[in-house]
Amino acid sequence: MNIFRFSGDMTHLMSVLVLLLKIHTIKSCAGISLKTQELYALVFLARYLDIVTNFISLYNTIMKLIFLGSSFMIVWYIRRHRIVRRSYDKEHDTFRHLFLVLPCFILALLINERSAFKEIMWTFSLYLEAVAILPQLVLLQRTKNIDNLTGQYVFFLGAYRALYICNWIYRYFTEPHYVHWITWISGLVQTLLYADFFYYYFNSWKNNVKLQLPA
Amino acid sequence: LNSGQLHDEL
Repeated sequence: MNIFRFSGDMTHLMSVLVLLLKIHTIKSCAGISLKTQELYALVFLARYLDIVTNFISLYNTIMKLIFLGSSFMIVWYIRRHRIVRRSYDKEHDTFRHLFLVLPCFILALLINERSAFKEIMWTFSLYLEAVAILPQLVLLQRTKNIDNLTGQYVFFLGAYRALYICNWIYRYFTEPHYVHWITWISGLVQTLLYADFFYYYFNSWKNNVKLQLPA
Repeated sequence: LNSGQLHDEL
């Protein structure tokens, strides 16, 4: 495992921890899109179907369990927790799941590396992960005051994607036959979705003003 | 294509 891949996993982990920290300690999910969190739970469920049958390393298995567990825990907090659910911004979080899930599933049926069930689900998870952040970005745009933890959550997620691209470039040059078009293109699309956010995030940081995305 | 290689990322 190279440094980019490891740093990418760690920033991914950081994003989840920042979100759980916000929800658990402040007991608030203000500015967090439940739609995006539910899509991530579905992404991990579809991708880690091989968790018991395909052992790669203890590191992989533990990380998979963390991402699966945390994504369902976050959804539970927002939907069910007595206090947390009151801060959920239902009026502004209106993105429809099906608009993202259905096209991704159809695309996975049409474009995949092998048409086995687990392979299609894995491909579906890649496509869905690429667009799962959209409801969150839309919600951020509609939110007047983005708090620091929410901003950091999205920043860490974007950093994770950028580092994975560095990881693929590194692996392409160091490993023979390492070519994965589906992974790369969906990963690139996903990272580009953060470009706009990053622009405003760094500007607010540089000018020391509160983060706000233009409508 | 080695499927183990394909699935070693998270």
